[in-house]
Amino acid sequence: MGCLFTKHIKQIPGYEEPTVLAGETSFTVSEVEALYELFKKLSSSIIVDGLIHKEEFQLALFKNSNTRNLFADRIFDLFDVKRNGVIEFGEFVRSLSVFHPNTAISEKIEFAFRLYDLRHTGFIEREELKEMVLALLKESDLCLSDDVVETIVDKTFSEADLNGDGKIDREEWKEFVARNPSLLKNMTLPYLKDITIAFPSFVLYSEVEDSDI
Amino acid sequence: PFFNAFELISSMSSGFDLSSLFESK
Repeated sequence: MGCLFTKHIKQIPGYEEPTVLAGETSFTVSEVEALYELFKKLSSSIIVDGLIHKEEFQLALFKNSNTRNLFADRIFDLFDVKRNGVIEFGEFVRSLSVFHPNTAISEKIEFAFRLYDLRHTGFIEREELKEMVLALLKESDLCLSDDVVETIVDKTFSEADLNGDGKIDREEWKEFVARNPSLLKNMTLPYLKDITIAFPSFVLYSEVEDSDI
Repeated sequence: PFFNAFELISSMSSGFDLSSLFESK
């Protein structure tokens, strides 16, 4: 049964061996196999092709495949390392590993920086931050005057943009996060600590595979 | 009142809540 299962999953485009992924991430081999069960579910929710499309990602996050969200888009784009419009299994595991409790803080800081660097300039620019604040207000159905939004952005920049050049570079970001560690709160998913225990429904195949290898 | 913009974004946006991925199990 294990051999048949292994042959089947090797045909999935973008599939990578759990041992390889475990070697490069904070996950164990069994946890990568458990994640494969989750990946299969997500990647076949709309289009059964073994790849997570943006609509499937949105469906999983919002229970609605049409719900657009700037920050979900950014996370999808960062998971889609090859930038081909879909998330493959290896990309899924490597990216989720950033959110593992055991992953180095430096990786989380870098991922968050790239998340906020909307236009991939290597900086978080003032206009980008304002765009993100406005997107959040729209998502939350909150109404703040433009003056208040400007004040929030100005105040944040006055704390983060230490050299005053109108943009936040990586070093400034690191210092800002060090002074405001709660900014990384959403960069850790406690679920990932031991996914095989947290999600026992995924363990079946993992145990079969472990015993058959 | 002063709000840290990044604090607002990271704590409030549902787009960051990847725990929802696991609820689809």
